[in-house]
Amino acid sequence: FPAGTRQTKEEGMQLIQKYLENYYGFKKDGELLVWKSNNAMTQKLKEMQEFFGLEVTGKLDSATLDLVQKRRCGLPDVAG
Amino acid sequence: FSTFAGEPKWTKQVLTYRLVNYTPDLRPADVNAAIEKALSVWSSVTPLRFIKKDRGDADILISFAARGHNDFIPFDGPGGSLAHAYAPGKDFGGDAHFDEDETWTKSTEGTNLFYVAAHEFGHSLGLSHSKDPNALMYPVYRKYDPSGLLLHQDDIAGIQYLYGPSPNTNNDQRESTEIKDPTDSKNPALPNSCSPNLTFDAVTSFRGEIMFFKDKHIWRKHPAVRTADFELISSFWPQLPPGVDAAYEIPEKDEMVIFKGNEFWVVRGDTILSGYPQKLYTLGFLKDVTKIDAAFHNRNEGKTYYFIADKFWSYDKRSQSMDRKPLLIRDAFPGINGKIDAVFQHENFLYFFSGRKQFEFDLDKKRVTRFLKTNFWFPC
Repeated sequence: FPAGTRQTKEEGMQLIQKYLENYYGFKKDGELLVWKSNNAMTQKLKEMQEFFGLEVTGKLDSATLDLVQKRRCGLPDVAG
Repeated sequence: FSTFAGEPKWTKQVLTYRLVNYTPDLRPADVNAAIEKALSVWSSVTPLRFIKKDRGDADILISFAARGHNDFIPFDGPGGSLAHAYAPGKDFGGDAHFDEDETWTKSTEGTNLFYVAAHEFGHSLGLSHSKDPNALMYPVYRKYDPSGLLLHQDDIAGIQYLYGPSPNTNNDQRESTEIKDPTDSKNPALPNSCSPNLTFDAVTSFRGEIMFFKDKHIWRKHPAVRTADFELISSFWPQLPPGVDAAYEIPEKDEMVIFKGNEFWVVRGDTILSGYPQKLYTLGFLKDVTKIDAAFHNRNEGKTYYFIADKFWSYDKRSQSMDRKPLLIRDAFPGINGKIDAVFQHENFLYFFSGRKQFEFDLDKKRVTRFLKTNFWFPC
């Protein structure tokens, strides 16, 4: 990928990881942050997309990226 | 809507709250009003009532802080997480923290404190986040629309699932100002703020609110908030006797003076200053004056007026002298005849209460400008 796009992609990855850690109880367990259809990150991302009524793709699409940048309450969306 | 795991909720209906500190983004009075209004959003649809404390512990401690702030969830600078609150319980339970790195406002710009506080107090009372994008308990901040209804049906269903509806049966979300005082079952009836026969013992301004004293209770009303809170006098000042005669505020000293019989007390917030009660004559009255009916302090004039039967005395702060003899009320306040029960000043008007009548008196025009019902200030 051209560097610019890759960098944006990494920033998006960090944003979504932080969001899922803060509000969906995601715990990075050391595994590399790569998209595998069944890994914990993807599951949490689907949970978040379902909560907000987004299309449940498990992928970091623009609607999801847009939402994680909005101001919000600091409390998690899932019990915990 | 959703609740927290285990459905924690408060087991009592009267909750206390205290502002531990203030944001520099707004005047303290605006912060107080926003917080009070945010709590009244929830008390208007449930039996819950909220009492503001100025010191000591409280069920809901409210604070502003940036980044790490002695709990396990540090804030994240401007944007992102705006605030958080804890489910009902002891210690942290119920507390609400606001991120000082936000710009707190009372408008639609920046981050509206009232709107965020109303959301956070939903957590303090036991609600978690809602998936309904129109609900107050939806986690994402939306531009505050002052013209819109804040509570959505989803929020009301959630909070009433935990606490039941407001005791006001016609449930038009109007605040019922009755607190069923558990320690007072022998009291035949609580005063009703909407009774046409409503009379008051005393009325005064108090830190931006108006306090209406009646027997053992007070109504607290912020001019900017539609609802009134109804509390026991003893919940603020346990040593004060019920059925006071008069009260007035000295805003420049942040003091309130309360009279009963030939004694008076001076309070600051919920604290009675030491050395009180004192006897009336220490104010400069003749010893045969055994009680006063009403009083107010005119901050602009620096004068305090004391009303007894159809006459009044005035004390001039500058010359530090009390009138040598009383004057007729109707001479200085044309249209106000005979004994009054209570009086207070709001902006440039005086409001005199006599039985079931209230007279608005314009201090500039020196005349009565409106005849009002005594419950004019309540959402009846």
